[in-house]
Amino acid sequence: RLSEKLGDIAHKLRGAARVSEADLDATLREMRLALLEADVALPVTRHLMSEVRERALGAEVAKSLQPGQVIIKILNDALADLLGGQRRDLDLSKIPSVILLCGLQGAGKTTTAGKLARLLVGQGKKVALTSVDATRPAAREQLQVLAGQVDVQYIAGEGHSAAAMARSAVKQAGRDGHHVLILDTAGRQVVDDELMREIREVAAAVGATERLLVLDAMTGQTALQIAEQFHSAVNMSGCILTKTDADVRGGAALSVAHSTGVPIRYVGTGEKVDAFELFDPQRMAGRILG
Amino acid sequence: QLVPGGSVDALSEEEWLDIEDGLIMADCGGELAGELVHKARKRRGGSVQALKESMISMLPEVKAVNMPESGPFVLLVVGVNGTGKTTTIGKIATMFRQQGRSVLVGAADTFRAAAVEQLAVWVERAGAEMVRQHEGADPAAVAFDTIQRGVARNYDVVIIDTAGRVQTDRGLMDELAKVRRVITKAYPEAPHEVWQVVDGGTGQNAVMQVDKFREVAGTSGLVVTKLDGSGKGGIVLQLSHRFGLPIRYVGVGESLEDLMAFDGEAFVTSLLP
Ligand SMILES: Nc1nc2c(ncn2[C@@H]2O[C@H](COP(=O)(O)OP(=O)(O)OP(=O)(O)O)[C@@H](O)[C@H]2O)c(=O)[nH]1
Ligand SMILES: Nc1nc2c(ncn2[C@@H]2O[C@H](COP(=O)(O)OP(=O)(O)OP(=O)(O)O)[C@@H](O)[C@H]2O)c(=O)[nH]1
Ligand SMILES: [Mg+2]
Ligand SMILES: [Mg+2]
Repeated sequence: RLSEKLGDIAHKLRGAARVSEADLDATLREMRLALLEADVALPVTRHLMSEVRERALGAEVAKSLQPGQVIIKILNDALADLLGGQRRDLDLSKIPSVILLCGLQGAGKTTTAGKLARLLVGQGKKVALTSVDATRPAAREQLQVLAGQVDVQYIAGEGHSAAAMARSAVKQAGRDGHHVLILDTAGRQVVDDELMREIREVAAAVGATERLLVLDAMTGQTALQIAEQFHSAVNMSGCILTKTDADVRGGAALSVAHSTGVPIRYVGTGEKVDAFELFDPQRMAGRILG
Repeated sequence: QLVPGGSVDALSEEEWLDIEDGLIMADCGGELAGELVHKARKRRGGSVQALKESMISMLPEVKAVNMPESGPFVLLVVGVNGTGKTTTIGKIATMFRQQGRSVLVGAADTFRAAAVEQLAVWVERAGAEMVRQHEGADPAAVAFDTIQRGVARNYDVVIIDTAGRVQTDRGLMDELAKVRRVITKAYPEAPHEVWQVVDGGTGQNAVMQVDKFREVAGTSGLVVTKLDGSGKGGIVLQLSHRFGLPIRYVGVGESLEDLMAFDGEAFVTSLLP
């Protein structure tokens, strides 16, 4: 684990008059492997290592009796800064405000739609759920069951395309006086041009105030490409990381933050509709460091 | 360029680093990528071919699926949430139906919203039949019921779908162990195969997933899904290296025909320039 490995290096460096560049590079090599092991994308890992190196060559390490500890702290701070972003509430200023959920197949969008609905109802909002997933068997039924569980209205959009269904659902939500409409979409791969075109059309059709990427926390190196492509398609306003209860290190979170600058808003911590928390950057940084 | 050991490198330093980067970005793992490239370079005439051969040799030898001489072939499908179990079962059922075999599927995911409804659509499309119980029923009871019926009515194939679960959930892992035990209770030589479905875009967490599931369910093979996406599935190399489980099939899309046998050579080629 990184903290143990760095602990060893810190121990070796204790009381050294100064940290040589060789010692520092040895430390950075260990850090690099640990970050890759935590599924931080390679380009992001490189960026973090050069940043840590730069700060570590500064005065604070040279003066310290515990240079190893200082280097670890520099990395921890770099991670927390990257993940920190501006913490703001969801933009629910329109009536109805549409929250668009998008992401890969099986990421947890439909379940997250239910969780988000429950959270917002708890904040006193009048919420409706709708799905434009016409591909996956029983996708809309799944969301209808969840709507029942969290006691919100399910709106069945009508139309021959996902965009048309979405538009009709937004109109209906407006007529029924909802504050928020959560829009669940079909899972898609970023290399599927036709489906990426579809999500662009859906986003353009509904003018969503929040466009959230739902990403599985155990995603590997491709989290970078996934975040970039969805950002380019829908101009993401945030990300929700799911299945963090799988004891994942969660390096995918760094890839999202680094490539899009978009904040991670919530994390899914289980299968039930109440397994949903506000994202905590410090805690995530700690997990990635192991 | 000379490398320690005295052999002459066929590729430049930069070319080797690019190859290593490629392996890392394909989710092979930082340490494994470094070791593979290092070993390939040390071999006489370090070349991409040497690397390719060492990667192919890491893949487990393909043993035949444990098909029984008589009675139903029983397959248990397990894995983490959302990896593609239910869809994969639709594809496997279709494959067996196309071979003229009768297929019975047990809907042992009794928890998730519309799980049984989703499976029912796939079973119908595959031309197979399904056993289900009421929502919230004990998954082990559904599995038992399905096996019994499969044996009594001479089905050729019985497939049990289970709920997704994370390997860190003690209660759900115990439940899975119980499902497996009960299957054996219903039919002693079953399950003949236990396949874990792994999402092809997963990172290094897949190692812990396979480790824990194998401990609890006795995994005998893997299916890697969503390889039609941006994920190259390099995690397969890591899993082969550590567990030696055969990769039976790969999923390459959301339709019934999107199932292919795993081709080790093609897979390794896709990870290299
Ligand atoms: N353990 C755990 N499971 C989760 C979490 N979020 C979702 N799931 C599960 O992940 C699986 C997939 O969730 P879905 O909501 O169907 O995913 P989806 O993105 O809508 O899938 P598609 O519509 O097929 O793209 C289900 O079994 C969910 O119960 C989470 O935070 N933790
Ligand atoms: N692109 C692609 N999508 C796939 C593949 N296999 C499954 N999917 C999709 O992944 C999503 C999840 O599939 P499911 O079959 O519901 O996964 P599961 O493991 O049964 O999920 P839970 O039962 O909720 O744990 C669905 O949208 C499937 O269509 C594949 O090979 N490629
Ligand atoms: Mg869905
Ligand atoms: Mg399923």
